[in-house]
Amino acid sequence: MNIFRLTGDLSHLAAIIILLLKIWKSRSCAGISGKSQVLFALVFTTRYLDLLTSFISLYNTTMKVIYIGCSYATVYLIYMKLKATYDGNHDTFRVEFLIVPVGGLAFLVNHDFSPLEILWTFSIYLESVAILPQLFMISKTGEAETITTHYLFFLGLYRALYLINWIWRFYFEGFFDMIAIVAGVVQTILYCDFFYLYVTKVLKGKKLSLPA
Amino acid sequence: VIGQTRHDEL
Repeated sequence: MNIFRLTGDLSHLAAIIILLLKIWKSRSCAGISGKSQVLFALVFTTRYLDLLTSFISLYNTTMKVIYIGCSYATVYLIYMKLKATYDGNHDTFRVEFLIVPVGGLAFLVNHDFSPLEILWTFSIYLESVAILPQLFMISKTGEAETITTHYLFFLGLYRALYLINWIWRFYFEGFFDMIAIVAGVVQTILYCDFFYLYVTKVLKGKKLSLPA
Repeated sequence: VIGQTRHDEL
């Protein structure tokens, strides 16, 4: 464990909690892409099946349980409890265009052709594109609530910090995982234009609105 | 490889 990975995990946890609290307190999921949240629940489910097969540390297990619990709670709020506030007309990204290629790639490019490893690889590839429905929805509505931009900032920051963690681990431990690194670079690149808008607008107190 | 999994990261 290193400071970049720990900060990354805490940034990820912050993002997940910010979103869940925003939806729960405002009793509304307006502007939130339910499709992206379903994809994240799928990412955690397929990646953390090793909760059943191996124990790494209390930290590892606790964080996995929290991530899975919060992501399912978020999906439940969006599609069940607060369904009336879900903006389905703007959440129209075709997720099958993500899941099918990612599923195929996981079979073709992986470290080991075993079920757990294929699912882990699928989860890594899926996570790198899971935010696309949310970014697409913001481009369609042309704006995002400020709290939603903070959620996206911490979510994007977490994988950027993981990239530094992988540089650190390569240098000090000789560890590197090409699949996670390539997917992590793609994932972070997808946030770049959002990061630009976040820094130039939201941090200056303006609302995030895209030229419609 | 740790236990059944090779991945120690979240």
